[in-house]
Amino acid sequence: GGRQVGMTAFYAAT
Amino acid sequence: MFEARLAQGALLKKVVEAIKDLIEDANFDCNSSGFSLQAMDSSHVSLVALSLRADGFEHYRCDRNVSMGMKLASLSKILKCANGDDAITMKSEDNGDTITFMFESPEQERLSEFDLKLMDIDSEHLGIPDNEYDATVKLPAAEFQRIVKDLSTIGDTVEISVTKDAVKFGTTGDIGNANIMCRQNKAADKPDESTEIDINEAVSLTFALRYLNSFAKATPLSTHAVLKLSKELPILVEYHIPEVGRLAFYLAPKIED
Repeated sequence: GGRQVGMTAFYAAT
Repeated sequence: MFEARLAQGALLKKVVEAIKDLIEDANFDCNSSGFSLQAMDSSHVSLVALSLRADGFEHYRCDRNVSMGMKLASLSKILKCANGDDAITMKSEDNGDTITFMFESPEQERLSEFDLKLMDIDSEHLGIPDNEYDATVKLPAAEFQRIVKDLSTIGDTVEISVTKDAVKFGTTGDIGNANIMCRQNKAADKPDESTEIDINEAVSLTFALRYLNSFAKATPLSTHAVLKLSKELPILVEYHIPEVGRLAFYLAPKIED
């Protein structure tokens, strides 16, 4: 079912 | 000081029940516009964003911005001591190390107070832009809960595909595979049962069912769940809390290598 990526791969910390 | 009274205390109980298994502890941020939280699960695969507007409370006062760290399991223990029809007031002094929860029964014949110790929590806050999504699906919250529960009995992941007039949920597992399709249905006489699809571009993404099942614990908060999908972006699963705010969940997709 593919590789799980994390949220931080999409959005930067503020 | 911070003080906020929610006449429908049950809302707060439902919010905490919906997120306590996903996140262990979190900072609740209070400012003059409202009460909010953003937190990721321990593996940083999903994110919870809660926002309760100041005008959704019966009374709301926040003299300066505060961030109150709480352990969700402890908060849940305390809120379980409130009855479903109690009003709940939260209070905390500036620089205080506790938050007080006051529960009032409708006739005010029973008043209880519970103090919860606040904690210092290091949390990473992500900036999530207010994107336009390729596809938006609004479906009954109970229907979404049932779909992800049923598919979990077959597989671990779900492929969600949205086209102009239908959304398809598919999974594959050791015993076989399963597909559930929901067609657009804007029944004006039964608005609570409507399924609405708004699409700019057809989209298909794969997600871990475990997290979607966890998000579906927010079902008691809203008649509908709203799914927002864009190619190669996390899915947004939103539960609108009428007149008060929203509870939203983001989940990173599974990517084919």
